[in-house]
Amino acid sequence: LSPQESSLLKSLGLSAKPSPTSPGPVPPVLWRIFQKRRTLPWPGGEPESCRVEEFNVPGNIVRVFADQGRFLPEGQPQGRLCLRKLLFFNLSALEEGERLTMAQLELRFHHNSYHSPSPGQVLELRLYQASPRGLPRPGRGPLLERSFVQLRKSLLFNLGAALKEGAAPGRNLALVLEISAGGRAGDSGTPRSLCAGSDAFAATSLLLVTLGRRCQAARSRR
Amino acid sequence: SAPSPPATPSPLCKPRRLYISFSDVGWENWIIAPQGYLANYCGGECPFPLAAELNSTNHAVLQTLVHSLDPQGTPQPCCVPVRLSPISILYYDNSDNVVLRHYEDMVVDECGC
Repeated sequence: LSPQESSLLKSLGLSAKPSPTSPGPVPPVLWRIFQKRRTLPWPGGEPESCRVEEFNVPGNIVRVFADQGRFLPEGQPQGRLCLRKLLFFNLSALEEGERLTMAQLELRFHHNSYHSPSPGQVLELRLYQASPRGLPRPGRGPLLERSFVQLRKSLLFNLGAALKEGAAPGRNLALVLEISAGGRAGDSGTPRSLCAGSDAFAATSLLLVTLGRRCQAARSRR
Repeated sequence: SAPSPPATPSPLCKPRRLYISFSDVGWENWIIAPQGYLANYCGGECPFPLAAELNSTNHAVLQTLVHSLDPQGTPQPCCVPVRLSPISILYYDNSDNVVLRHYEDMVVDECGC
Protein backbone atom coordinates (compact mmCIF):
# COMPACT_ATOMS: atom_id res chain seq x y z
CA LEU A 1 0.00 0.00 0.00
CA SER A 2 1.15 3.48 -0.74
CA PRO A 3 1.57 5.73 2.31
CA GLN A 4 -1.28 7.88 1.00
CA GLU A 5 -3.62 4.91 0.76
CA SER A 6 -2.67 3.70 4.25
CA SER A 7 -3.28 7.13 5.66
CA LEU A 8 -6.64 7.41 3.91
CA LEU A 9 -7.72 4.01 5.21
CA LYS A 10 -6.65 5.05 8.69
CA SER A 11 -8.74 8.19 8.46
CA LEU A 12 -11.68 5.95 7.53
CA GLY A 13 -11.09 3.94 10.70
CA LEU A 14 -9.49 0.93 9.00
CA SER A 15 -6.07 -0.39 9.89
CA ALA A 16 -5.61 -1.99 6.45
CA LYS A 17 -7.43 -2.58 3.20
CA PRO A 18 -9.94 -5.39 3.80
CA SER A 19 -9.57 -8.56 1.72
CA PRO A 20 -12.82 -10.51 2.00
CA THR A 21 -12.39 -14.17 1.03
CA SER A 22 -15.90 -15.55 0.70
CA PRO A 23 -18.32 -12.67 1.20
CA GLY A 24 -21.95 -13.57 1.64
CA PRO A 25 -25.12 -11.68 0.82
CA VAL A 26 -25.74 -8.30 2.40
CA PRO A 27 -28.22 -8.56 5.31
CA PRO A 28 -31.48 -6.83 4.32
CA VAL A 29 -31.45 -4.65 7.43
CA LEU A 30 -28.17 -3.05 6.35
CA TRP A 31 -29.45 -2.45 2.81
CA ARG A 32 -32.55 -0.81 4.22
CA ILE A 33 -30.57 1.59 6.41
CA PHE A 34 -28.14 2.36 3.60
CA GLN A 35 -30.86 3.05 1.03
CA LYS A 36 -32.88 5.14 3.46
CA ARG A 37 -29.89 7.37 4.14
CA ARG A 38 -29.32 7.84 0.42
CA THR A 39 -32.82 8.55 -0.72
CA LEU A 40 -34.96 10.09 1.97
CA PRO A 41 -35.08 13.81 2.56
CA TRP A 42 -34.16 14.25 6.22
CA PRO A 43 -36.13 16.65 8.34
CA GLY A 44 -33.86 19.37 9.68
CA GLY A 45 -30.97 18.73 7.29
CA GLU A 46 -28.59 15.81 6.98
CA PRO A 47 -28.86 12.69 9.16
CA GLU A 48 -26.61 12.68 12.20
CA SER A 49 -23.62 10.57 11.29
CA CYS A 50 -22.98 9.50 14.90
CA ARG A 51 -26.48 8.20 15.49
CA VAL A 52 -28.33 5.25 14.00
CA GLU A 53 -31.85 6.65 13.80
CA GLU A 54 -33.33 3.33 12.70
CA PHE A 55 -32.48 1.83 16.10
CA ASN A 56 -32.54 5.12 18.01
CA VAL A 57 -29.07 4.60 19.47
CA PRO A 58 -25.77 6.46 19.26
CA GLY A 59 -23.36 4.84 16.82
CA ASN A 60 -21.74 5.16 13.42
CA ILE A 61 -20.81 1.53 12.73
CA VAL A 62 -23.33 -1.26 12.21
CA ARG A 63 -21.95 -4.78 11.76
CA VAL A 64 -23.67 -8.07 11.16
CA PHE A 65 -21.69 -11.11 12.33
CA ALA A 66 -22.52 -14.53 10.96
CA ASP A 67 -22.75 -17.42 13.41
CA GLN A 68 -19.83 -19.84 13.09
CA GLY A 69 -20.98 -22.28 15.78
CA ARG A 70 -21.99 -25.90 15.41
CA PHE A 71 -24.91 -28.03 16.52
CA LEU A 72 -24.21 -29.79 19.80
CA PRO A 73 -25.19 -33.38 20.52
CA GLU A 74 -28.37 -33.66 22.50
CA GLY A 75 -27.00 -36.68 24.36
CA GLN A 76 -28.01 -35.51 27.82
CA PRO A 77 -31.10 -37.12 29.42
CA GLN A 78 -33.31 -34.17 28.61
CA GLY A 79 -36.18 -35.71 26.70
CA ARG A 80 -37.76 -32.42 25.77
CA LEU A 81 -34.64 -30.80 24.34
CA CYS A 82 -35.26 -30.13 20.65
CA LEU A 83 -32.14 -28.30 19.63
CA ARG A 84 -28.87 -27.32 21.22
CA LYS A 85 -26.46 -25.16 19.28
CA LEU A 86 -23.26 -23.34 20.00
CA LEU A 87 -23.47 -19.78 18.69
CA PHE A 88 -20.00 -18.46 17.96
CA PHE A 89 -19.28 -14.93 16.79
CA ASN A 90 -15.78 -13.80 15.90
CA LEU A 91 -15.64 -10.22 17.16
CA SER A 92 -12.04 -9.62 16.16
CA ALA A 93 -13.22 -6.97 13.70
CA LEU A 94 -14.11 -4.66 16.58
CA GLU A 95 -11.42 -2.07 16.99
CA GLU A 96 -9.80 -0.70 20.11
CA GLY A 97 -11.83 2.16 21.53
CA GLU A 98 -15.18 1.28 19.94
CA ARG A 99 -18.10 1.54 22.36
CA LEU A 100 -20.97 -0.92 22.04
CA THR A 101 -24.39 0.75 22.01
CA MET A 102 -26.64 -2.04 20.77
CA ALA A 103 -26.51 -5.81 20.34
CA GLN A 104 -29.32 -7.71 18.68
CA LEU A 105 -29.37 -11.45 18.12
CA GLU A 106 -31.56 -12.71 15.29
CA LEU A 107 -32.76 -16.31 14.99
CA ARG A 108 -34.25 -17.18 11.62
CA PHE A 109 -36.52 -20.08 10.77
CA HIS A 110 -37.63 -21.49 7.45
CA HIS A 111 -41.29 -20.70 8.12
CA ASN A 112 -42.77 -18.11 5.83
CA SER A 113 -45.28 -17.00 8.40
CA TYR A 114 -46.45 -17.79 11.88
CA HIS A 115 -46.03 -21.42 12.77
CA SER A 116 -47.63 -23.18 15.71
CA PRO A 117 -45.68 -26.14 17.12
CA SER A 118 -48.95 -27.95 17.84
CA PRO A 119 -52.20 -26.88 19.49
CA GLY A 120 -51.46 -25.66 22.99
CA GLN A 121 -47.80 -26.60 22.70
CA VAL A 122 -45.14 -24.19 23.89
CA LEU A 123 -41.51 -24.02 22.80
CA GLU A 124 -39.02 -22.72 25.33
CA LEU A 125 -35.88 -20.94 24.22
CA ARG A 126 -32.89 -20.39 26.47
CA LEU A 127 -29.58 -18.73 25.81
CA TYR A 128 -26.52 -19.30 28.01
CA GLN A 129 -22.97 -17.99 28.10
CA ALA A 130 -20.85 -20.90 26.85
CA SER A 131 -18.04 -22.48 28.77
CA PRO A 132 -14.72 -23.16 26.98
CA ARG A 133 -16.09 -26.66 26.24
CA GLY A 134 -19.06 -25.19 24.44
CA LEU A 135 -21.62 -26.07 27.09
CA PRO A 136 -23.79 -23.81 29.23
CA ARG A 137 -21.51 -22.23 31.83
CA PRO A 138 -22.11 -24.12 35.07
CA GLY A 139 -23.56 -22.25 37.99
CA ARG A 140 -24.96 -19.46 35.86
CA GLY A 141 -28.56 -19.09 34.84
CA PRO A 142 -29.63 -18.35 31.28
CA LEU A 143 -28.89 -14.94 29.82
CA LEU A 144 -32.27 -15.02 28.25
CA GLU A 145 -35.37 -17.20 28.56
CA ARG A 146 -38.52 -17.00 26.42
CA SER A 147 -41.57 -19.16 25.73
CA PHE A 148 -43.32 -19.20 22.37
CA VAL A 149 -46.68 -20.50 21.31
CA GLN A 150 -45.89 -19.46 17.77
CA LEU A 151 -42.48 -19.25 16.13
CA ARG A 152 -42.09 -16.48 13.63
CA LYS A 153 -39.79 -16.44 10.63
CA SER A 154 -37.42 -14.25 12.59
CA LEU A 155 -36.95 -13.68 16.34
CA LEU A 156 -34.97 -10.72 17.66
CA PHE A 157 -33.38 -10.52 21.11
CA ASN A 158 -31.64 -7.62 22.75
CA LEU A 159 -28.30 -8.81 24.13
CA GLY A 160 -26.99 -5.36 24.99
CA ALA A 161 -26.88 -5.79 28.73
CA ALA A 162 -25.44 -9.29 28.47
CA LEU A 163 -22.69 -8.21 26.09
CA LYS A 164 -21.49 -5.05 27.78
CA GLU A 165 -18.56 -6.96 29.18
CA GLY A 166 -18.32 -9.68 26.55
CA ALA A 167 -18.06 -7.70 23.30
CA ALA A 168 -14.58 -6.29 23.10
CA PRO A 169 -11.85 -6.13 20.49
CA GLY A 170 -9.99 -9.39 20.12
CA ARG A 171 -12.66 -11.40 21.92
CA ASN A 172 -15.09 -13.94 20.62
CA LEU A 173 -18.60 -14.41 21.82
CA ALA A 174 -19.77 -17.96 22.52
CA LEU A 175 -23.34 -18.74 23.57
CA VAL A 176 -25.38 -21.88 23.82
CA LEU A 177 -28.88 -21.83 22.37
CA GLU A 178 -31.38 -24.43 23.58
CA ILE A 179 -34.90 -24.87 22.29
CA SER A 180 -37.03 -27.37 24.14
CA ALA A 181 -40.64 -28.46 24.13
CA GLY A 182 -42.39 -26.77 27.00
CA GLY A 183 -43.65 -28.92 29.87
CA ARG A 184 -47.40 -29.43 30.06
CA ALA A 185 -49.24 -31.86 32.22
CA GLY A 186 -50.68 -34.77 30.27
CA ASP A 187 -48.70 -34.24 27.07
CA SER A 188 -49.24 -37.18 24.82
CA GLY A 189 -46.96 -36.37 21.88
CA THR A 190 -43.56 -37.92 21.44
CA PRO A 191 -40.64 -35.58 22.17
CA ARG A 192 -39.79 -35.33 18.44
CA SER A 193 -43.32 -34.39 17.46
CA LEU A 194 -43.35 -31.70 20.13
CA CYS A 195 -40.21 -30.24 18.55
CA ALA A 196 -41.74 -29.78 15.10
CA GLY A 197 -41.44 -25.98 15.10
CA SER A 198 -37.78 -25.89 16.04
CA ASP A 199 -36.82 -28.22 13.16
CA ALA A 200 -37.20 -25.26 10.86
CA PHE A 201 -34.29 -23.45 12.53
CA ALA A 202 -32.26 -21.80 9.75
CA ALA A 203 -29.55 -19.41 10.90
CA THR A 204 -28.41 -16.92 13.49
CA SER A 205 -26.69 -13.57 13.23
CA LEU A 206 -25.58 -10.88 15.62
CA LEU A 207 -26.03 -7.19 14.82
CA LEU A 208 -23.79 -4.79 16.76
CA VAL A 209 -23.92 -1.01 16.71
CA THR A 210 -20.81 0.73 17.97
CA LEU A 211 -19.54 4.25 18.37
CA GLY A 212 -16.10 4.73 16.85
CA ARG A 213 -13.44 6.82 18.52
CA ARG A 214 -13.98 9.85 16.26
CA CYS A 215 -17.67 9.94 17.05
CA GLN A 216 -17.01 9.61 20.77
CA ALA A 217 -14.66 12.59 20.59
CA ALA A 218 -17.20 14.60 18.58
CA ARG A 219 -19.99 13.79 21.04
CA SER A 220 -17.91 14.74 24.06
CA ARG A 221 -16.95 18.05 22.37
CA ARG A 222 -20.63 18.81 21.82
CA SER B 1 -24.87 27.87 -37.11
CA ALA B 2 -21.79 28.63 -35.15
CA PRO B 3 -21.67 26.97 -31.73
CA SER B 4 -22.18 29.33 -28.86
CA PRO B 5 -18.96 30.00 -26.96
CA PRO B 6 -18.64 27.98 -23.76
CA ALA B 7 -19.48 29.86 -20.59
CA THR B 8 -16.34 31.07 -18.90
CA PRO B 9 -15.99 29.23 -15.60
CA SER B 10 -16.09 31.56 -12.64
CA PRO B 11 -12.63 32.10 -11.17
CA LEU B 12 -14.11 32.72 -7.73
CA CYS B 13 -13.95 30.29 -4.82
CA LYS B 14 -16.78 27.77 -5.03
CA PRO B 15 -17.46 23.99 -4.98
CA ARG B 16 -16.26 22.20 -8.12
CA ARG B 17 -17.54 18.87 -9.28
CA LEU B 18 -15.46 15.84 -8.32
CA TYR B 19 -16.83 12.30 -8.61
CA ILE B 20 -14.83 9.71 -6.68
CA SER B 21 -15.11 6.22 -8.10
CA PHE B 22 -14.01 3.47 -5.71
CA SER B 23 -12.99 1.27 -8.62
CA ASP B 24 -10.54 3.97 -9.75
CA VAL B 25 -8.69 3.57 -6.46
CA GLY B 26 -8.90 -0.24 -6.49
CA TRP B 27 -11.40 -0.56 -3.63
CA GLU B 28 -14.21 -2.18 -5.59
CA ASN B 29 -13.56 -5.67 -4.20
CA TRP B 30 -14.43 -4.75 -0.62
CA ILE B 31 -16.76 -1.75 -0.89
CA ILE B 32 -20.25 -2.98 -1.65
CA ALA B 33 -21.98 0.37 -2.04
CA PRO B 34 -21.88 3.06 -3.16
CA GLN B 35 -19.65 2.44 -6.17
CA GLY B 36 -18.67 6.07 -5.98
CA TYR B 37 -19.99 9.43 -4.84
CA LEU B 38 -19.96 13.11 -5.68
CA ALA B 39 -17.35 14.43 -3.24
CA ASN B 40 -16.66 17.85 -4.89
CA TYR B 41 -13.77 20.09 -3.97
CA CYS B 42 -13.15 23.79 -3.40
CA GLY B 43 -11.40 25.79 -6.07
CA GLY B 44 -11.06 29.40 -7.15
CA GLU B 45 -9.75 32.65 -5.86
CA CYS B 46 -10.50 34.82 -2.87
CA PRO B 47 -9.74 38.25 -4.39
CA PHE B 48 -9.80 41.69 -2.83
CA PRO B 49 -12.42 42.95 -2.01
CA LEU B 50 -14.10 39.76 -0.83
CA ALA B 51 -17.71 39.56 -1.91
CA ALA B 52 -20.35 38.56 0.61
CA GLU B 53 -21.19 35.37 -1.28
CA LEU B 54 -17.67 34.06 -0.71
CA ASN B 55 -18.44 33.04 2.90
CA SER B 56 -15.36 34.81 4.14
CA THR B 57 -14.08 35.06 7.68
CA ASN B 58 -13.02 38.38 9.13
CA HIS B 59 -9.50 37.05 9.04
CA ALA B 60 -9.78 36.44 5.29
CA VAL B 61 -11.07 39.99 4.70
CA LEU B 62 -8.05 41.44 6.46
CA GLN B 63 -5.67 39.03 4.77
CA THR B 64 -6.90 40.07 1.30
CA LEU B 65 -6.47 43.70 2.34
CA VAL B 66 -2.88 43.11 3.40
CA HIS B 67 -2.31 41.01 0.26
CA SER B 68 -3.47 43.90 -1.92
CA LEU B 69 -0.83 46.10 -0.25
CA ASP B 70 1.95 43.51 -0.15
CA PRO B 71 1.31 40.74 -2.71
CA GLN B 72 4.78 39.28 -2.33
CA GLY B 73 4.78 38.97 1.46
CA THR B 74 1.19 37.88 2.11
CA PRO B 75 -0.71 35.28 0.10
CA GLN B 76 -4.39 35.44 -0.74
CA PRO B 77 -6.65 33.49 1.61
CA CYS B 78 -7.34 29.89 0.68
CA CYS B 79 -10.58 28.58 -0.73
CA VAL B 80 -11.65 25.81 1.67
CA PRO B 81 -14.72 23.71 2.56
CA VAL B 82 -16.99 25.42 5.09
CA ARG B 83 -19.85 22.92 5.04
CA LEU B 84 -19.51 19.19 4.49
CA SER B 85 -22.01 16.37 4.72
CA PRO B 86 -21.70 12.68 5.63
CA ILE B 87 -22.11 9.56 3.53
CA SER B 88 -22.65 5.91 4.43
CA ILE B 89 -20.48 3.11 3.09
CA LEU B 90 -21.38 -0.56 3.05
CA TYR B 91 -18.37 -2.88 2.93
CA TYR B 92 -16.95 -6.31 3.74
CA ASP B 93 -14.26 -6.55 6.41
CA ASN B 94 -11.46 -9.09 6.63
CA SER B 95 -13.73 -11.61 8.36
CA ASP B 96 -16.38 -11.34 5.61
CA ASN B 97 -18.71 -9.49 7.96
CA VAL B 98 -20.87 -6.84 6.36
CA VAL B 99 -20.32 -3.40 7.87
CA LEU B 100 -22.33 -0.23 7.40
CA ARG B 101 -20.42 2.82 8.51
CA HIS B 102 -21.37 6.45 8.55
CA TYR B 103 -18.58 8.89 7.80
CA GLU B 104 -18.71 12.59 8.56
CA ASP B 105 -17.29 15.33 6.34
CA MET B 106 -17.17 13.39 3.07
CA VAL B 107 -18.99 15.69 0.64
CA VAL B 108 -18.16 19.38 0.08
CA ASP B 109 -21.40 21.34 0.08
CA GLU B 110 -20.09 24.90 0.45
CA CYS B 111 -16.76 26.60 0.16
CA GLY B 112 -15.48 29.81 1.70
CA CYS B 113 -12.43 31.97 2.03
